[in-house]
Amino acid sequence: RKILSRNDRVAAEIRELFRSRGIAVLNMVSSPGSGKTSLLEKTLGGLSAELRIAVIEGDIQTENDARRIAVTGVPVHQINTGGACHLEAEMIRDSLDHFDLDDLDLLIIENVGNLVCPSAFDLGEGARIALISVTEGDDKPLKYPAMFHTANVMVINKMDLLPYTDFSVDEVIRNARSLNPDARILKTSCRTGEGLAAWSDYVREFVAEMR
Amino acid sequence: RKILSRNDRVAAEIRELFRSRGIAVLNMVSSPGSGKTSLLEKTLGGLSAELRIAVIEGDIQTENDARRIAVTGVPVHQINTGGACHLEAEMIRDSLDHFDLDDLDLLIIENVGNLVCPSAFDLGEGARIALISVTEGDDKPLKYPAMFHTANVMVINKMDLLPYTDFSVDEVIRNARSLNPDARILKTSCRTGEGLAAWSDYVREFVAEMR
Ligand SMILES: Nc1nc2c(ncn2[C@@H]2O[C@H](COP(=O)(O)OP(=O)(O)OP(=O)(O)O)[C@@H](O)[C@H]2O)c(=O)[nH]1
Ligand SMILES: Nc1nc2c(ncn2[C@@H]2O[C@H](COP(=O)(O)OP(=O)(O)OP(=O)(O)O)[C@@H](O)[C@H]2O)c(=O)[nH]1
Ligand SMILES: [Mg+2]
Ligand SMILES: [Mg+2]
Repeated sequence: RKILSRNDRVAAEIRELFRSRGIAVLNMVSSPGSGKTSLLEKTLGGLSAELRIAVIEGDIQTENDARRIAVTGVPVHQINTGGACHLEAEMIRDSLDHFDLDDLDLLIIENVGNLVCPSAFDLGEGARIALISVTEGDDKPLKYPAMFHTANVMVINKMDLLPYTDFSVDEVIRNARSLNPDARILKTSCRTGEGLAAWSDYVREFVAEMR
Repeated sequence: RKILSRNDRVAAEIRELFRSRGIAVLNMVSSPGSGKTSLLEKTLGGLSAELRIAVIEGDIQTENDARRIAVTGVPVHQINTGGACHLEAEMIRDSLDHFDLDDLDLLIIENVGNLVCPSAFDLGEGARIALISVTEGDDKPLKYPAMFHTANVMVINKMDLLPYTDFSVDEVIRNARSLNPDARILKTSCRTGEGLAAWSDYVREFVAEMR
């Protein structure tokens, strides 16, 4: 039996808290600039008409992403790690008092942009969403395996840029499936709107499941 | 006085070794997929006609990048970290016996794709090259400051995709300059060839300086 790390213990604590309050939690991870904040900017408006949502933003520095989310009207809290390359469960626990947990269906955590370290830190989430943009290359699942192995959903974003790259959607799916045959795969563009409805459907489904 | 970390001690050792042999060393860093390997693929052919070059590739897994570099004919060694999100000086020292240091003008190290952790690990390099691609967003220097603060050169790559993004070249330069007023800034496209001659000129200049 693995001795639970400190992070795992705290993650288990807050996962139980979320379960007891019926709150669904997503942890969004990717390389820097894959489009995590953009995906939320485009879809939180519609989703928050039906669901009570809050967002925790994780970055090394700046409030940039929280300001972008605030424009959607959804409550948001920014964590600045000051240097740490990933969020930890303790940071999530300590930021929960910024929200009214009795008035929440869904908490979305946007992690620090990093395809490596965040994969090792459980944040108490119910599902992990890994974004990859078509401009990064279709070899990334093989080169950064832990992140794709631990993801429940892979979102292939920036599909509008596909004609200008040598990215193969089939190849990236093959690579991801070799690590994680069960991951759901979505294709989106925050520019053209492609796939955003399917993403929103997934989020609604996920919240309904976690109730 | 800062007590030199173990990594800094090893970095100082190999920097002295490189200096005594007259070998220039570059450390290339970026997010995953910004185009480090592509930039080398496009320019090593021309540069290796005049300079004796070797490449160390750093990745978590796969030999993909080393295979791409091998096609240029330049000697290359792949380090697989097996999980570590950055290269360390010890890994560089231990891979030097793959090369004939008496027959080398330039060693190029391509680090693990990660905008955070590699900034804290000196590899004995003479200059650090940070790539950012126009598809990642112009806010990255502010959100991942340590990497841009410690870079000698910032290469803005994928300029061919600029018309399809909301990236501002002026903004990213302003952001980078706020952290590092002295960094040299180059703009490239590995697709159209824009800026590749200026990059090659920089590399030749760097090698001449380090002699
Ligand atoms: N063409 C295109 N650009 C996109 C798309 N999605 C996001 N972008 C652009 O990609 C850049 C980065 O987007 P962000 O939403 O800031 O990415 P992020 O993953 O939140 O970045 P970090 O939080 O810094 O890791 C911005 O310039 C966006 O406008 C898309 O679908 N198509
Ligand atoms: N349109 C366009 N695509 C580019 C350019 N440079 C690289 N790419 C593409 O970007 C993707 C990633 O390029 P790589 O060279 O593998 O990037 P990298 O920084 O070496 O990636 P890692 O080693 O995994 O961190 C590939 O699909 C390349 O074809 C460019 O200037 N323009
Ligand atoms: Mg963001
Ligand atoms: Mg590479």
